Amino acid sequence: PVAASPEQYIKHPLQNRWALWYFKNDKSKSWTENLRLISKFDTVEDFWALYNHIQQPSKLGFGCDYCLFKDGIKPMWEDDRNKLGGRWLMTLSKQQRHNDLDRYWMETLLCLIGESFDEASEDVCGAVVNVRPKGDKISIWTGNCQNKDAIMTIGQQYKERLNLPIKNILGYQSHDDTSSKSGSTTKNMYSV
Amino acid sequence: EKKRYDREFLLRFQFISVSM
Repeated sequence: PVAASPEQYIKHPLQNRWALWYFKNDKSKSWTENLRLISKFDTVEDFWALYNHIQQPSKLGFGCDYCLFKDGIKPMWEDDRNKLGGRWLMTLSKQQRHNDLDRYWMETLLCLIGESFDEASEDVCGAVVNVRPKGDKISIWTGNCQNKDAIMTIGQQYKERLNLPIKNILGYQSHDDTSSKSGSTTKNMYSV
Repeated sequence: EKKRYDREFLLRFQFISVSM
């Protein structure tokens, strides 16, 4: 019998183990009760098994989120590995829900699990998609808002990867600013 | 060394069912 080469039967390991979370906006429950872990994975094959199995963001109800975070990091500002960090935030128009939301989210997931930001991938904590009536949002969270080089690498490569028009500016906000903002807008520490 | 995968490589596995 011809022995199968490992390539044929060994799953492809990812650099990190990841956890996918789902947030459903149930007003009768507390915020943390509404946040549920769906599943964890650490191979390419297991990622696809999960991804192919769940709803696309455009099919979720308003107020729902998906969060993909490195295992051990909770998808909230307060987590020790998030609290000193921030996020690249992309806000989408209402029309983009049908044309762009799902493919941007998939591309974001592939960037994370594929470690697509070279050395800067170390700084990535996770990514969140928020489905909202006024416009959906996708963000990539990093762990230290002072690591400008890594943050700029991530922002520039992410913008290129989604081939966003140059005039579409992405802003990076620290979680500290976002959580303590007085007005409706949070100032950007960086932008690309 | 780091396990990095580009999108083309990852996409090849989306619909390959793992026959374990």
